[in-house]
Amino acid sequence: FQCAAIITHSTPRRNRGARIPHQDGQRSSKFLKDIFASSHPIVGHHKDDPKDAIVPHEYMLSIYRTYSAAEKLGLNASFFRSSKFANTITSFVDRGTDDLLHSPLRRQKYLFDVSTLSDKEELVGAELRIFRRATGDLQSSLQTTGLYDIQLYPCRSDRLLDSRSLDPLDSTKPSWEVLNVWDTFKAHRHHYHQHHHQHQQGNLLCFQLRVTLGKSDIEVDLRHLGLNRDGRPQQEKAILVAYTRSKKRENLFNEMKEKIKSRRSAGQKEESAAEEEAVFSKGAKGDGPRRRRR
Amino acid sequence: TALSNRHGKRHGKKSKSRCSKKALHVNFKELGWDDWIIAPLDYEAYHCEGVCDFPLRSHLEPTNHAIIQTLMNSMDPSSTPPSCCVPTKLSPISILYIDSGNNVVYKQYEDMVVEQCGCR
Repeated sequence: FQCAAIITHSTPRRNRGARIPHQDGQRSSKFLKDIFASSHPIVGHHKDDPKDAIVPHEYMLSIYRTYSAAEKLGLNASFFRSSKFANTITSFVDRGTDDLLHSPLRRQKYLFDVSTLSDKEELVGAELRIFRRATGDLQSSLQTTGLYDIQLYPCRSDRLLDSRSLDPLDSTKPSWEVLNVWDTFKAHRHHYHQHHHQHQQGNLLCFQLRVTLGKSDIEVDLRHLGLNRDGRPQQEKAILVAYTRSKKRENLFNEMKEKIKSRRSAGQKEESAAEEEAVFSKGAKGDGPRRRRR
Repeated sequence: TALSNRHGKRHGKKSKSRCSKKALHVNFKELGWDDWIIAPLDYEAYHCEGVCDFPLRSHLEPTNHAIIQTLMNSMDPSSTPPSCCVPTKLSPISILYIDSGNNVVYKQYEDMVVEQCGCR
């Protein structure tokens, strides 16, 4: 056995560096402080346009904290059952909005562009995580008999992917609903890679959510369960999480090349050429532009 | 036999230190990678430095080939260079980064930190 400190994200930011006693008295504040200090919650990535700042989801930050703390203890995070033995975990944040024309809100669509997922990596797990906000509707939940049934379907079929029961009394408390979408994601990837030349609008994965009263077909207004998406901060948005495992040793420079390619295709040729110049000239002692490019 | 006196000094020249693990602090910000790496922005990678001279210490876990090469080098330095001081054990680190689709990704990168050096 080895002792490990797993930090719940509810720990107030003020005393994140607080000393966490261990059975063997080892003080963990030093290395935990390093981890917290190094994980910057908000990263301005498009320097010229701060509104495009990418805010990592709290779920991903807690994965990073937990697995890097484990590494500092000499534990290999990809052996964890919770990580499904994956060494890469990709999060796709929901950017959709509800169709408020239809009131009440019976169904929601969740659409994700998963084209950046490498096809060389094996998909070992996938889940859709949806945050159910607290609703003050205690009255109606007391009157509701039986359980709610949260159901998830692909957008273009009635085949149930996964479902969760929810006690009306619990429906007033906020919580994350985690729905397993591994099978459909695997089937989608297989189908996409065989026919991707036909897919004009890119590699999109679409889910549809509804909630019924027990096993009946009576659909509940999703707003009564705090599932409406309007006004959600970044940390409460739904995320699709894909767990993948790369077969051969992962080359750090893949991400570098991806980054440069994506910037070039976004039409920022001059800037990226200048950036590429700066990056490569740091390493190589080239005597001319051609050598530096090599 | 290699011509060196008891303190490892050869003809008055201070002898280089033996193959061992040395500090190497990597700063992704200085590498210009902080536009895609969220965390960590720096880490201790270490590196291996020093000579692999005769006789090789056991903690350097030499391969048989390295033992033979070191022996040949000590007998006739012009015949072959000494074996190399390289990492023999490495460990991974976790990196949280932004991919080309602006998605946040956690990845465990193998072989990022030197745990042990040796002669090979």
